[in-house]
Amino acid sequence: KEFIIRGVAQDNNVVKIAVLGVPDKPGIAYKVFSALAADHIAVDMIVQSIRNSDKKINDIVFTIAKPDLDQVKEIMAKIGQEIGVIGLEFDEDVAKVSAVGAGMFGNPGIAAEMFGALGDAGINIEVISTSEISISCLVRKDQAKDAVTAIHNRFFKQR
Amino acid sequence: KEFIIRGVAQDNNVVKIAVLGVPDKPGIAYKVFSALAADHIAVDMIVQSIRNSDKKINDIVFTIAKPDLDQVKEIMAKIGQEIGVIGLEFDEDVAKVSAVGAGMFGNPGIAAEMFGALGDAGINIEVISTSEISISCLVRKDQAKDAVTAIHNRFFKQR
Ligand SMILES: C[C@@H](O)[C@H](N)C(=O)O
Ligand SMILES: C[C@@H](O)[C@H](N)C(=O)O
Repeated sequence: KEFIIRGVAQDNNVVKIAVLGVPDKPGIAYKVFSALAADHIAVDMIVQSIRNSDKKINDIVFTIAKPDLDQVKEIMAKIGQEIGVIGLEFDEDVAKVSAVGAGMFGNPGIAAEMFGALGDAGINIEVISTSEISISCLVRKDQAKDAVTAIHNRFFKQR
Repeated sequence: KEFIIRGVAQDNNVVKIAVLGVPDKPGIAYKVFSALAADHIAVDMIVQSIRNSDKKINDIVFTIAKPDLDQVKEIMAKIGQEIGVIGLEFDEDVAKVSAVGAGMFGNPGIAAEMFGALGDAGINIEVISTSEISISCLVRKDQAKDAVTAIHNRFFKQR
């Protein structure tokens, strides 16, 4: 098994923001992120999946750095009013763990191994986002260190 | 406005698979992707957000290449039985459009502009996934060409 991951990264300085039940129509994602851009708020992950039940609304999840939380709460309260949302969630108890490497593209074995490492360690994966060069998961903050160790051992130590 | 995107990519050869209502507990994502890896199915995007209603279940969305669809349907029917899912959705009518560049990391202005270009063109964003070097959206396949043009004009032509 030739693994192409270069390393495992961890970021404890993240806050997960969930904008729940936004209208699923053109221009809504723009309203959310242009409001953040206007106040120069750095955004890391942006994740939007499908909504199983009501197809007319959707949830947008994104992460910011902890120091920006108070400002983002104000921005989202205003935007929430403007676009109409079911709710807003702010979760500081998360951390991002990522497997990074070249050409992860398309190799489900990499994702499976990472998810398997977390599963075997009893760590629940809350959010997943992938790209050509990385796979990122949000987990509970108090499990981040175990998560990094589990992923690292799965890809590096035991081969 | 200094934009750092290098280009806009489009992929019409994708199928969006949604595994709806899986148990939200450790090891489940591993079961799904190890089954795909065992059959050498290339997976592109993997997106899992939060589930607004029932917190004990979640939806996992991923994309594959069209030629693998029949095989993936078989794999997912088996896995669906094994882990217990509410439903499976296979959608061939999607395309992926991505803005790629260096150091997109943290600049919400890039994401906002891309989402704004799609919004102004009346194109609904169905799925979003971001990384340090790219922002990807799934849109209706018949809007993919307009989506690429709208994003391209927003970042390149009019400055
Ligand atoms: C929910 C949000 O992404 C919406 N679909 C949009 O296109 O902006
Ligand atoms: C839903 C799935 O991602 C689950 N939470 C897991 O950890 O595997």
